[in-house]
Amino acid sequence: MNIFRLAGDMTHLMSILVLLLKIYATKSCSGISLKTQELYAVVFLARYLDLLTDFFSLYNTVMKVVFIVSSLAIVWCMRYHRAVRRTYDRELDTFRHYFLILGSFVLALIFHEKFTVREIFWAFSIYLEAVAILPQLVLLQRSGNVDNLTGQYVFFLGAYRGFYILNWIYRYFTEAHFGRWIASISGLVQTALYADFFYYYFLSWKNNAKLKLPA
Amino acid sequence: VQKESLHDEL
Repeated sequence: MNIFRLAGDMTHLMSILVLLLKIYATKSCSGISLKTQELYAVVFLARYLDLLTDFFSLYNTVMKVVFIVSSLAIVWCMRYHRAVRRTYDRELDTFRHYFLILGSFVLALIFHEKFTVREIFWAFSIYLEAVAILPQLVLLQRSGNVDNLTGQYVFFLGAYRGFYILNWIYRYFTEAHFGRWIASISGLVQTALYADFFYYYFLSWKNNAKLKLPA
Repeated sequence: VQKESLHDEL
C-alpha cells in the first residue's frame, strides 16, 4: 500500500459517501444517472469475485464489501425507494449503457492477463469502470445546472483514478516486475473522460459560480 | 501463488 493508493481509495470512498449523503439528505436522486450506478455495481461484482477466496488484508476485504453493498444500495434506492425513485430523471438518463457492458466484455475476451474466468471478469470490470461515467456525464450536460453534491460526487469519482495513476507510476519504479498495463491504460482513459468536467468544475469554483456544463 | 496474477488493488 502506498500513499497514492490510500488517497485514491479514500477519495473513492468520499465520492460514495457524498452520493449517499445527497440521496438520503435530500431524498432525491435528480441529476444522478441510474445507468452509471448500475454499471458500477456490475464493475464491483465482476472485479471482487475473489472476495471470498483471496484474503489480502482486512482493509482490502472491508473496502470491497463497502463498494459492493453501497453500489447495490444506491441502485436499489433509485429503483424502488418510494420518495427517491420519483426524482429520477428517467427521460434524461437515456444512454444505451448495455453497449458499454457488451463492448467491455468483448474487449476483455481479447485483452486480458490470463484466459481464465477470474482474469477475464477482472479485465471486463477494469474496462467497464473506465466508461461507466459516460451516462452520468451525458445526464449532467442534459440537465444543465448541477447541484453541489452531484458536482462533488463526480469530482471525487474522477479524482480517485487519478491518484491510482500516481500509484501505478510509483509501483512501476519501486517494484521489480510491476506491469499493470491493462489497469494503467484503462485508468488513463477513465481519467481523461473527466477532463472537460474537471475544467468546468474548476471554472465554477474559480468564478464561484454554479457548475454548468455546455450542452 | 505468483504475486502478479493476484490483484491486490481495489
